[in-house]
Amino acid sequence: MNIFRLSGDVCHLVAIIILFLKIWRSKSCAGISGKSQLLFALVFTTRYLDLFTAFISIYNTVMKVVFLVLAYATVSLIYFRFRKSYDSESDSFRVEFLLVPVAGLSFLENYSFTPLEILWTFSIYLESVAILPQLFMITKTGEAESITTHYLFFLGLYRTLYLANWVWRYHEEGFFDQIAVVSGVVQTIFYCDFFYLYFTRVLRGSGKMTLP
Amino acid sequence: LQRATHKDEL
Repeated sequence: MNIFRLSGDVCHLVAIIILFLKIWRSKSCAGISGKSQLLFALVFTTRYLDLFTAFISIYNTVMKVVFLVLAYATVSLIYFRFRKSYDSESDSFRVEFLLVPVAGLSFLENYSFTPLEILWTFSIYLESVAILPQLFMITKTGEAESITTHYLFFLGLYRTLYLANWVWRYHEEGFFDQIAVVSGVVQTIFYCDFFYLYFTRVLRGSGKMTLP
Repeated sequence: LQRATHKDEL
């Protein structure tokens, strides 16, 4: 464990909590892509199947459980409890265009052709594109509440910190996970445009982020 | 592809 990975995990947890509390307290999921949240729940489900078979550490187990619980709780808020406020009209990204290529690639490029390994690879590839429905929805509506942009900021920051973690681990331990690193770079690239808008719009105190 | 040694990352 290193400071980059730990702060990355904390940012990830903060992002998920920000989103959950925003929906819970405002009793509305307006402007939130349910599809992205479904994809994240799928990412955690396919990645943490070793929750009961491989014990790494208390921290590892606790964080996996917390991520799974919060992911499914957020999905249930969007699709059940506050479904009247769910804007399915704007959440129109065709997720099959993500799932099919990601599934295909996880069968082609993986470390070993076993169910657990292919599902883990699927979750890594899927996570790098899971935010696209949300980013697409923001471009479609042309705006995002500032709390939603803070959610996206921490979510983008977490994988950026993981990139630093991988540089550190390669330097310190010679550890290099090619699939995770390549996907992490792709994932972070998708946030670049958002990061630019975030720093130039939201942090300048203009509150809401309105796209040009 | 070379197998990642261990899956200790979230």
